[in-house]
Amino acid sequence: GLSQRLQGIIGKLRGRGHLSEADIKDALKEIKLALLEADVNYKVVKDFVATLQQRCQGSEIMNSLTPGQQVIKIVRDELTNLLGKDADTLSFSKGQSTFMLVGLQGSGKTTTTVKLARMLKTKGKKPLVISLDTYRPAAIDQLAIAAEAAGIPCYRPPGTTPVELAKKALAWAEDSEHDIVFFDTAGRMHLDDALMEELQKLKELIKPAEIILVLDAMTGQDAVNIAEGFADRGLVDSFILTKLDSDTRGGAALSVRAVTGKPIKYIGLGEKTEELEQFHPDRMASQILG
Amino acid sequence: VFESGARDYELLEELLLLADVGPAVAGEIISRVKEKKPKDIITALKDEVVQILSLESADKPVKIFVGINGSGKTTSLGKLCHRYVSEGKALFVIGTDTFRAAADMQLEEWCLRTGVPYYIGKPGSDPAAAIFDGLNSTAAKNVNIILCDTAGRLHSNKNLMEELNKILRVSNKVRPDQVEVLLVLDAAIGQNAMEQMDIFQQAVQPSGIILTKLDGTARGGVAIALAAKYHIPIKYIGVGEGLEDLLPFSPQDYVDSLFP
Ligand SMILES: Nc1nc2c(ncn2[C@@H]2O[C@H](COP(=O)(O)OP(=O)(O)OP(=O)(O)O)[C@@H](O)[C@H]2O)c(=O)[nH]1
Ligand SMILES: Nc1nc2c(ncn2[C@@H]2O[C@H](COP(=O)(O)OP(=O)(O)OP(=O)(O)O)[C@@H](O)[C@H]2O)c(=O)[nH]1
Ligand SMILES: [Mg+2]
Ligand SMILES: [Mg+2]
Repeated sequence: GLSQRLQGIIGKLRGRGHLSEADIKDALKEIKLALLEADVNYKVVKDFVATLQQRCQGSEIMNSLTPGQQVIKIVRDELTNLLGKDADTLSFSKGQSTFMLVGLQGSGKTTTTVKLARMLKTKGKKPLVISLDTYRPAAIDQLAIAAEAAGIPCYRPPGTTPVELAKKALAWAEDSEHDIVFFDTAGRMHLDDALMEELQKLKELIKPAEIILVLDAMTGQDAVNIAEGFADRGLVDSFILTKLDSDTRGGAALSVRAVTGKPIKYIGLGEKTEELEQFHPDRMASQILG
Repeated sequence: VFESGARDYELLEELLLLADVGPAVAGEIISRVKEKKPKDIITALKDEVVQILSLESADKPVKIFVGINGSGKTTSLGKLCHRYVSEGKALFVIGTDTFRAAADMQLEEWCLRTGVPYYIGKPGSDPAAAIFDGLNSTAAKNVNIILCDTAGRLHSNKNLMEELNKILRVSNKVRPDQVEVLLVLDAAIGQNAMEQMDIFQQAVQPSGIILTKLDGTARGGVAIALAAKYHIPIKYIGVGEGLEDLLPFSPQDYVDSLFP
């Protein structure tokens, strides 16, 4: 991984006991390459490397007896800081909290909706899940079947449009015993104005405590466009990264965090409903560095 | 004059990177173009990429759709049904995703929409048995084309990759020399697609790629790296969620959209 590569470059300079400008430059080049290979967005990489350059001019590096290890430590620390703080949970409001899961087609929203509900059920909450996806064939069935298998109540309101379903569902849920309501929405492109406006309309109606953008962890350079596309319309408060059980480096995590400042709260580690875990910035940093 | 050239190359390499071509392949493409010392850098770059993407491959009657979870396999199969039906072909569909919730219902709806007969394995049943039964059914005889859906899976899951290999072996037994595998790839995917292809190549030797979700901002540039390394052609592209949103791949059109 990057650690070995940096050890390799900087290790060669052991005899010197200090680093030159050129050595720092070589190390930064290697870091830039590693981050690009890890799918961190090109512009985010540039900014990150510029920050590193500042820190690498300091005496901690220039006078260090183990400059290679120092550089790696700085990279890891900066990356971890950027990725946000540990153990951030969902923001609950008093009484009944509603949440919306949004994102691109196939990112894992429906699966994650049930995962979140199951997780909260084990913590003593009474979650309800509702699908607003009137577009994808059998989408509503998918949520209902997955929820039933996990012992999670799923309400299927009557109606043919997402707004219609949301209105009916809110009215029904209001009188129910559920303290948490998750709304699963249809996948959409941030480029699709009509569908993005529909999402804004749903937000005004539902007034969610939090809108969670569900993103495939294998996403490449486009992660920044997706995050900005949703953030610019006020349609993301936090992220969940799915399919991290793949061996992907997951640079999209750094990209979306750097560009929106919103926290990554959970990660999906498989198709089963228990395969959802807390996001840990230090672990993600190690994964990105490879 | 050389000054502006260097800046051009830098900008073009940046464009390739932003399209997910990846640093190694982007660098290689730019060096090859530089060596030619072209007058028109952009055209030379486009030609270089078109060359990489211009690949032929087999067209077998039994097509198995494979790929990562959520990449667009089921939807692409449905769209391809629509295309073949409108070309007057006789089709049959086999569903082997017996794992995911409502996978059977989703595929069934596409078959009903496009008027194609089908055999879909029951939830919980063995996928290899489903393809065996489907291929041996009476309805599968006397058709031009058989499209087979499989469950999404990660290349990092050994058991699921072995399951896929078994599905292919069973298909080859029932229909020797008539089977090809299509890898369905999401255009937004990053460099992990290289690892994916490495594993999928070993397990089922895909002969073509369907690149989906090109109607977003993603450009699917990793497919260029895949073409360069594995010489696997992109056969179709997905540009939306509707029946008509599947187009035959044209290297020139694709390259023109990369460098507008
Ligand atoms: N391996 C793995 N698969 C996942 C994970 N999360 C979701 N999936 C799978 O990814 C595929 C897509 O998941 P869905 O929940 O249908 O995605 P979606 O965002 O609701 O899709 P649309 O509604 O069509 O936009 C399914 O095959 C899921 O089982 C994960 O963390 N790991
Ligand atoms: N915008 C857009 N969406 C697409 C395209 N192709 C597929 N989709 C959508 O992507 C989502 C996932 O598609 P599926 O066909 O269920 O993907 P899959 O690979 O079969 O998923 P699994 O079986 O769960 O692994 C659905 O919401 C599709 O409508 C495309 O070309 N453009
Ligand atoms: Mg869904
Ligand atoms: Mg499918």
